[in-house]
Amino acid sequence: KDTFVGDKVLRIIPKNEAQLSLLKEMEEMPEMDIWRGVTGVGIPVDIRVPFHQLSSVKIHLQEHDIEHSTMIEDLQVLLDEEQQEMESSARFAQPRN
Amino acid sequence: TDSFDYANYHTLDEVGTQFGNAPRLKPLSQTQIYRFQDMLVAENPSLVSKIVIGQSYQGRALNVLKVSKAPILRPIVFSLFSTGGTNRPAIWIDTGIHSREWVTQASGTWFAKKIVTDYGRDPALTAILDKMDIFLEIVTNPDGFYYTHNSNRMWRKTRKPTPGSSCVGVDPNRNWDAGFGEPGASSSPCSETYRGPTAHSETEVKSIVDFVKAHGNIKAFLSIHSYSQMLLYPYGYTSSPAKDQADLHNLAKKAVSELASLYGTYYTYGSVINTIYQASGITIDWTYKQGIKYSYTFELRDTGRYGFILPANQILPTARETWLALMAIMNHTFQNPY
Repeated sequence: KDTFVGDKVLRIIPKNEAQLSLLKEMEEMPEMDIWRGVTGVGIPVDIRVPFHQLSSVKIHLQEHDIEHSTMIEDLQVLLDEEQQEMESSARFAQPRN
Repeated sequence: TDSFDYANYHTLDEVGTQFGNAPRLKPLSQTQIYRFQDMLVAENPSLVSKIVIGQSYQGRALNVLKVSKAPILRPIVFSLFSTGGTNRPAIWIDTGIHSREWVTQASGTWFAKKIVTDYGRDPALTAILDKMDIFLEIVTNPDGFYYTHNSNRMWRKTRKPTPGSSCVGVDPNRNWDAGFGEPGASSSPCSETYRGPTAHSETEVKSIVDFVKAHGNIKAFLSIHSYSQMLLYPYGYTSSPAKDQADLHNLAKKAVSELASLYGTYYTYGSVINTIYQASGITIDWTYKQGIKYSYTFELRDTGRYGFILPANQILPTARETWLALMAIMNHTFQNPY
């Protein structure tokens, strides 16, 4: 089972065409999971970044002055919550009379 | 189906929630969402029937619910040779071709119930169904859907191995014969947007292709994804405007306005290439090429910034607001025959 401990989802907002091009290059990097693709200047891009690539990606973004924020801090935490919610829902589901 | 919990996510197989390799299932095995579909058919025998348009790579049924007031024969096992004669004009809706988009399959389940509930009550839907059929494929990529529940929540592709590569699966929204292989898809099997070796190489895609061609009278094709809050029309592979661009654009504007009227959810709209990115081999470019004028793809809501793990409490609002946009497109299709 794949786990996503420490994986972050970054929301990146490109400010100009140069940053757009850089983000398009990032799309081609292995293990980058693009949740919301590169569209245009000022439009958010969401990328899931594996934990082991976080520092290099953040340095890359900072070096090019690309604005970004963390949309999901730790993906696995949310997935665990989702799993618990589903299990809880299944437990409480009553069979039809 | 009244007691089905529409406000929560459901697996394909509630029993099989152990992690591990997906078994090769027997065709037509009865699992959670499949069971819902059978129940809906059983409860509405004069309105809903189930068509099996094919099997996934791992042997799961590719079920399509047919909602029709025309006389039906049940059980119907679809074959290319069973659709003799002229079919009624129809609307196609598919949900969840990218398996990890769980809010999409959940919305599709709600749509199915909404259609049978509103028939005879909502004059607009009733008028549509008195003249047209609706086809609804709720789990368009069942192997991927199973895999998201059991092995990798973020999986979006099919599960067919690629010979000579350790990477598995094809992006089923890059596998259609419309600009196939052009920029906007990857030739690398390890990419999330791998287009596959040839157009229609994936049975999940080919089964729809065969069905659409054999039917021959589908007038609107709505392929539903999540999450970017967009309503998109052809083309994805070229920046040339579609012949019907003005009409498609005006209808998209109306549909997103209807959608926003419920909760204020903001959608952008336009052609795929201009609104999101260049994408080749996509579903709606192929359907448009087949002459289906009202070909649209939705990207459902992102409220809460959770992406593909949209909390379950977002399912019903998402489905309800999307339904308004679907009705706008279906009604326009009904009132503007071509």
